Amino acid sequence: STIVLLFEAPKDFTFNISAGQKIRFGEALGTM
Amino acid sequence: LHAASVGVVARLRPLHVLLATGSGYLGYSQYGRYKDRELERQGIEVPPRVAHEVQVALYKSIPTRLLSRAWGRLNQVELPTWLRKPVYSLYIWTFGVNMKEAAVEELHHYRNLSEFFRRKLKPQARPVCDSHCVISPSDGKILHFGRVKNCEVEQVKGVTYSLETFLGPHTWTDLNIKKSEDDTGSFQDLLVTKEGNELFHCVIYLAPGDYHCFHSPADWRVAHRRHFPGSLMSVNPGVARWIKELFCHNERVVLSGEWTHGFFSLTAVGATNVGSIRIYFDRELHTNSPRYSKGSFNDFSYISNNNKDGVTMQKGEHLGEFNLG
Repeated sequence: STIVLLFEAPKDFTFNISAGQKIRFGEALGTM
Repeated sequence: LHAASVGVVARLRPLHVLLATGSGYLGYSQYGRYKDRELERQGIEVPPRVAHEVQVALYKSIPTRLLSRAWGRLNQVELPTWLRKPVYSLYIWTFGVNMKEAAVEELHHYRNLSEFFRRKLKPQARPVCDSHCVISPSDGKILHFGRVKNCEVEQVKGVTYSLETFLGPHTWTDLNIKKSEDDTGSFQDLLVTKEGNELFHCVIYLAPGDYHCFHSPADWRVAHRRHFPGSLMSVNPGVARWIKELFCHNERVVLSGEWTHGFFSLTAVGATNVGSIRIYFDRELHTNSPRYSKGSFNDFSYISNNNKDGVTMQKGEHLGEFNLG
C-alpha cells in the first residue's frame, strides 16, 4: 500500500527527507 | 517404442519452447540490467525501464481483485490459539515487524492475521513533531517527493503519472467549479488557490511489516472523498519503477480539502494483499467490492448544510487504515 500527499504550499516550502529513506509516522516531512 | 518416444517428444515440445523462450527473456533482461549498471558506473544517467503496454495489460488481466478478496477472507478465519504464535512469528520474522512497539505484544491476543495486521502502536511509540507543519502520515519508505511540474507527478524518479488522471476531474467544490469555468490554465494551476504558491507531492510506500494505520499529516479540513475502484497490482518499489501510471491504475481513495496554505490532499492507494482502505470518519466508504466498473469513481462530500467546514483533522490524528484483502 502507498500514501500519496499532494498539497499547495508557499514556494519556500522544503522537504527534509531523501528518496529511499525509511520514515515513521509523526516525523517531519518538510517545513517553510 | 518408436511410437512411445514420439509421444514423449510431442509432450515435451511445448515445455522446451517455454523453457527456451523463458530463459531467453531472462537472459535478455539480465543483459539489459548489466548494461544499465555499466552505464551508471560510468556516471551516465539511465532512464528506468518501464513496462510495455502489452506487459501492463497482461498484468492487469490477472484477477488481482478476486485474489485480494480471497486473501482477505482467508485471513479473517480465526486461528486456533496453538497456531497463532507460529503463524505470526513467521510473519514477524519474514517482514521484520517490531512487536515491541505494538500496543499488544502478546501474539495470542490476535484472533487472525487481519487483526494482527491492524495492530495499534503504544501511545509513546511515535511522537508527533510539533515544530514542522507537515509530518509523515504513516510508517514507510519515501519513494519520491518534490514539486509537481507540467501536471505530471513522479511515483519514482523518472516514472511519472498524470495529475489529472490520478485525482480525476476538478469538480469537488463549488468554488473550484466557478474557478475552472473562468480559468483556462492547466489542471495544476486550478489546484493552486493562492498567488505565489506551488504544488508539492510525497509518496510513501508501506511494506508488509510496517504499521498500516495512517494519520493526518497536517492540520486541515477534509471536504471531499473520491473513491476510484481499480486494479490491485503490487505497489512495491520495483513495480512502481516498472509500471508507469501504476497509482492511476490501482484502487485508491482521494481525500481532498484545505489547509492554511490552500489545497491539501491525501490519497491511500491499495495493493494486491492490502486491497481495502478504511477511513474512520467515513462509514459510507466500501473499497475492494466485487462491483467494479473500469474508469469510474464515486464522489462523497463531507460538507453539508449542518457542517459547512467538512471534517476537521488535527496533525497526527487517527485517519484510517489499510486492511488485508
